[in-house]
Amino acid sequence: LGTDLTGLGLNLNSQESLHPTFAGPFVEQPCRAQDVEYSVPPEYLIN
Amino acid sequence: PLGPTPLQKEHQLQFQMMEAAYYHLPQPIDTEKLQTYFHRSPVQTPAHYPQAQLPIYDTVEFYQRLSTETLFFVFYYMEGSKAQYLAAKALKKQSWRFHTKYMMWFQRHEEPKIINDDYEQGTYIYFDYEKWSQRKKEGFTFEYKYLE
Amino acid sequence: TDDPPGLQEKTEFLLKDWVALYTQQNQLTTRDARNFGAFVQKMNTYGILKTDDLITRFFRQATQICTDVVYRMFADPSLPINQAKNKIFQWIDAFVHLIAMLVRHSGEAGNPTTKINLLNKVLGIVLGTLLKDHELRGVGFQQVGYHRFFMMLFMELCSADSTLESLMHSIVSAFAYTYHLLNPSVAPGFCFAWLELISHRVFLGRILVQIPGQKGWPLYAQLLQDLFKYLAPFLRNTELGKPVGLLYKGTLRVLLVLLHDFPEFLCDYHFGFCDTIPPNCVQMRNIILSAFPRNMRLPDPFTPNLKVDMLSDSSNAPKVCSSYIMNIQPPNFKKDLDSYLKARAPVTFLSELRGHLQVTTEPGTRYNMTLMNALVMYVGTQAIALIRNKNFVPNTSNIAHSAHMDIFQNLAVDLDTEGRYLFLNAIANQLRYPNSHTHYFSCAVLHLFAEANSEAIQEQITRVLLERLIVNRPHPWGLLITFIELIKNPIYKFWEHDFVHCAPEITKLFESVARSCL
Repeated sequence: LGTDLTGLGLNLNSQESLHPTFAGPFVEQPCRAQDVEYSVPPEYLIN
Repeated sequence: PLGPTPLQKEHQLQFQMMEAAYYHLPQPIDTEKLQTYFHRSPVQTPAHYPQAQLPIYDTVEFYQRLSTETLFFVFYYMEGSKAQYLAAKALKKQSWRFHTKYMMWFQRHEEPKIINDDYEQGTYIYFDYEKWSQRKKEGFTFEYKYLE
Repeated sequence: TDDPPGLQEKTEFLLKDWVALYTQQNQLTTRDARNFGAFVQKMNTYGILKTDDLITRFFRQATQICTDVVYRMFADPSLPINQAKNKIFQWIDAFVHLIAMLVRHSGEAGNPTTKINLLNKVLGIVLGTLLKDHELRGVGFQQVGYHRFFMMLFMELCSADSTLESLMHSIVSAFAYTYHLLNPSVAPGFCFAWLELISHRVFLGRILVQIPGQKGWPLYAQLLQDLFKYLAPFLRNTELGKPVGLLYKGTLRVLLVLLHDFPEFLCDYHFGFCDTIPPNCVQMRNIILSAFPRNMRLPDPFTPNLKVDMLSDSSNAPKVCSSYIMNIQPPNFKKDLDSYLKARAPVTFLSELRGHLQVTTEPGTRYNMTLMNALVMYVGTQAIALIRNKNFVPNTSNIAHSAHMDIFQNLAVDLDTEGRYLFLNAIANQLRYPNSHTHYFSCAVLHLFAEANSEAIQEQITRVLLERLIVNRPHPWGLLITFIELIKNPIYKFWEHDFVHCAPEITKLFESVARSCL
């Protein structure tokens, strides 16, 4: 009977595209903002 | 009516390799830039804690609701990520300005005493990330060429 | 074996030097360019850059050194896993950065060929090292180093850089081709990392969105095909076991992202995917068949008196980006088929049809499913063209009494249960969003039901449709409207058949479906 695909951690009703925050095939929830690489100005890389 | 088909020899070999790989699964940390803080290895929190992200969590509007301290925390501890980018935008909306030479955030404390095309001089508040506190700086010359 | 004497020591020395440089600079761009320039000088001094062959040997040695670091770190029981990984990643990230800088700065500014050749060379070397490592170490193989290498190199070559941006198509193609050569059937010990690599959010964005003109789509379709081919034998034996279960669940997640963000991609390549997905993977196949173009509004299938042939979309042929006609083999069979479609001759064609489709006597693998799918698709599309040429819209009457329907009826009657199951599946795989194929094949399967000369055929048609409906969502629109028509339209006398009342729960099931329809 397959599985309930709404339980795989993807917000299938989202108006936004899912792939930019897709955390991967083995992860239950989308990427958080701190997980997504972003090309910030080099001065921000302080550490 | 097709029913199961016995795995051929090559599939059994494939299964063994896959099963071995199952015990060294890729982890989120494996594909994340080496960084000193906050690897993406989510910790299992008690189920009664909100597990799903807030719907608008990655928008500037959401970050504008955060306290200044929180924005600085996100900015300095989640570098190179979208969160840092959003925190920077929210700070600017709270009239903080990033100094690209000192790599610190400044905010005017009062009307500057001197102001011209190249710089303004006056009393500022700045965020000292080493002492992790906001401090006042009298007579500081803020040169626009260092404004990000 | 035939590396020049001293090359390994030189490589080790240079790589250690670069790792030290990279780790302390920690990517501060200011020092980065200067460090790189100085390091290239040093490589030159050591003669590494003298010939193409030496550069290749250097990269192979360096890859081997990084691989050795992985196994050395993992072999140290005193080292916690994350510290071992940090050490490994320092080496690999540095090696990746060196490669990215060499790709970025090699060749003249306007000449991308040198850069892409260098990238392909390095990808090929790492691929070769991985496959050799995979073969030599067997179940001791560790994917983590290679996974890191491919991911970080791709991310670095995708980071904001105007030079590389213009080469994006070639860069993405190079990685897609490498992943194809590295697919799970070739390197099953790398399968989990592989699925992560091909479904990474940046890779998806690049290959499906940012390469203009959908030129990345065929590359990505090939990678999905590789994945289905690998999974097929395991999924066919439904008890999955944890590793296959995890890979299967990961595949569902990727397909759901594609269904949500790139439905047109699934629409265009559905045929090839259905050729590879085992017929018992009903829900996974339904995800693909449920895709419809985002600009299309689907009429509610439960609309009373919905006239499918009146829908404007029902006259548009869907894009089918699979060369299925090539699968109609051997050539003289295709010639006889065309001749029969044209002139209903040779008359022996129908009686020989089953012989062409049956490949073994082994139950469960008796028939060539690829040929079956191609045959049904080809005959159907030829029928649609013929009817359209007469300026008709296909419907359950004008599709009858034709060479095309002769073939379908012959298959329905002449095949055994297994063969007929594959035949009916080939038809049901075309019941998708409103288009001319959905409409024709919907009429065809209903016509086969109405004209069946045995209840067994009607029962099997019902089973094939029902097994696609009783699985969890999503359900293709074309499947819903076909089943609703079957149970609603009195000419099919659906409710009079014994098999509809063969068990109380079946009767209840049909009645619940009927209630939701009517």
